[in-house]
Amino acid sequence: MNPFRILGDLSHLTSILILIHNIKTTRYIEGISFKTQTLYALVFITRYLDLLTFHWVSLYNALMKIFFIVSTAYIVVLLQGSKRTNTIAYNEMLMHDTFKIQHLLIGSALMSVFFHHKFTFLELAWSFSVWLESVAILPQLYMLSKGGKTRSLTVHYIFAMGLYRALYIPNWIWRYSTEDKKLDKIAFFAGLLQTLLYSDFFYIYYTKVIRGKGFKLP
Amino acid sequence: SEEDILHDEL
Repeated sequence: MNPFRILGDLSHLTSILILIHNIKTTRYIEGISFKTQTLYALVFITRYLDLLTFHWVSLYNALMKIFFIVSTAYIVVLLQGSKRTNTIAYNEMLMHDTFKIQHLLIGSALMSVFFHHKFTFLELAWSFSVWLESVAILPQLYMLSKGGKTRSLTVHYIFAMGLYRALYIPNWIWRYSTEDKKLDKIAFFAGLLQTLLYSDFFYIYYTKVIRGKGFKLP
Repeated sequence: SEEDILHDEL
């Protein structure tokens, strides 16, 4: 593994830990898109079905996969749990979470039918998850562009998520040049799309929150 | 038989 890949994985892991820490320590969940977090849980469950075959790439790979499934599922459970403990915040969160995710699910399913490595259940599920991950941030982006309520989404979470996507690009360039010109085209193009969406996410965050903050301060 | 595809990235 090259340094970009390791740092990319670690920043992804960090972003999830930051989000969990935020949800647990602050009462503000309004800025979080429940739909985006649910889509991420679906992404990891459908991508890592290969865990069940026990043809594991490495211990590192298997442990990271288990971490991503468990931690994203935990985020969904935490958000869902706030329905009882913090009803007002929960309703606020859902009220602004109005992006239609059916389109993302259908689009990703179609992309996986057109672009896959093999026409098998595991490979179709893998491709579906890669395409879904590339667009799963859209409900969050949409929510942010409409309301700009981002108290619990800290700069650190977005920075870590953006860093993870950005680092995967030099990782692919590194791998392409060192590993016999091999490149996973599906992961590469879906990854590029995702990185573009993240740069938009950061731009909106910057204009709405960082610059907007100056106006709101008493 | 074809080899299984190894998705080594996360």
